[in-house]
Amino acid sequence: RPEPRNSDSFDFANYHPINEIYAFQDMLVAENPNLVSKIVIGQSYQGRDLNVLKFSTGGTNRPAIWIDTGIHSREWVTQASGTWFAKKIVTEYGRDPALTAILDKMDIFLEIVTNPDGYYYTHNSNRMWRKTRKPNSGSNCVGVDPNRNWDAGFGGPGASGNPCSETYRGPRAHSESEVKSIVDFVKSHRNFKAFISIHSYSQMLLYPYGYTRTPVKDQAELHSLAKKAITDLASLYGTRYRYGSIINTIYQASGGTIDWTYNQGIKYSYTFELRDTGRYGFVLPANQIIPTAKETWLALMAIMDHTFKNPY
Amino acid sequence: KETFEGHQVLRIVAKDEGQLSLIKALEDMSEFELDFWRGVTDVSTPVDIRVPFHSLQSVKIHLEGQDIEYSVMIEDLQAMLDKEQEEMVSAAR
Repeated sequence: RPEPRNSDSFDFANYHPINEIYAFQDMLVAENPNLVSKIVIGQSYQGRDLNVLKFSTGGTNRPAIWIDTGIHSREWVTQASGTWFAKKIVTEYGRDPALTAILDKMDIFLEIVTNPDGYYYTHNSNRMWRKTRKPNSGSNCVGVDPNRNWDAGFGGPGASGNPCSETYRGPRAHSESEVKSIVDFVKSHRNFKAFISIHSYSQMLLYPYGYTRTPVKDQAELHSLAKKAITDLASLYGTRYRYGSIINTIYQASGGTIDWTYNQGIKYSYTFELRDTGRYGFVLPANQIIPTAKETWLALMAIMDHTFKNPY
Repeated sequence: KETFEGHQVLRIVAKDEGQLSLIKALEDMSEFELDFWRGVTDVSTPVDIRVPFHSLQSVKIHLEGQDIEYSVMIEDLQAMLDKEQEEMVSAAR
């Protein structure tokens, strides 16, 4: 594939292997040294860098918003949307008054390939791979579900103890370096105000909890913000989303990302499940990448704007 | 490289809670090697399951035997993946 000369000529309307996404990240940093930097928060099991793009206009340890995509590697539309979000932030800063106001006071951190070993594996060995790629001692089956490995209700119902299961929780909480690296980064930063983890598919916007029926103390606010976000999302193409707490809207899931982040005090913790509801599942055609990213961006802006205007 | 010739993705819709439990019970039938793309949530939400070719007939008989409605969301997964791959290659060119 001819190397794009700059991030403007990157082909956002197609899926890309990991090396091309990593090259795009470096290009974006090189082109925008006063806005974008790359932080390597750790390595995956197989030694790939865990890259986080930091969008900042200055200050020190400003209140921050986290967005991650691709924690389940086969959910390709999420990594592709994350790449588009990165470019959108750079393009809109200084143009979009809402985003400019946010970035003048807050930082945005974006991890596009949150499960790089799994993502590489989907391109080269098994397109349907979801988990990490760390072998499990005592089993022929490989990998842990990185969205069941967090220290939030870990080990409870809603995850499997069987290494061969797609929802295998792992031998202990934070056993996966892909998870532990985010945990350590969030704990050391100590000033995240929103945490958005993006999955596909089934078109839902979810907030904690997944491991317990106990409502979060901020349920009313998170519910009304979710409603606003999915209304903005639907305004573009009419894509319909359901919303609510994880346990009430889909099923019980223990060890989940946003349950942990919420319990760390990050109030605006959400999980997206992007397109599709229709015919494609995880094999969403590339021609739906940009429409999906554009509509999701409207929901992200609703959440980021609310976070900015409601400091805590 | 793992390929998926003949794998189908079935979209299963439970009529009631009883059928939902029967669908959930499929999760424990490891011999079918099912891959739940969309897990069991509630009666109003369809369940999508990737079924390997070798299990297709057994699974369909199992569902029909319990009067559980399903449709074929993806006829041949590998054909879709081949198309996705072609698109990536042609975009690269």
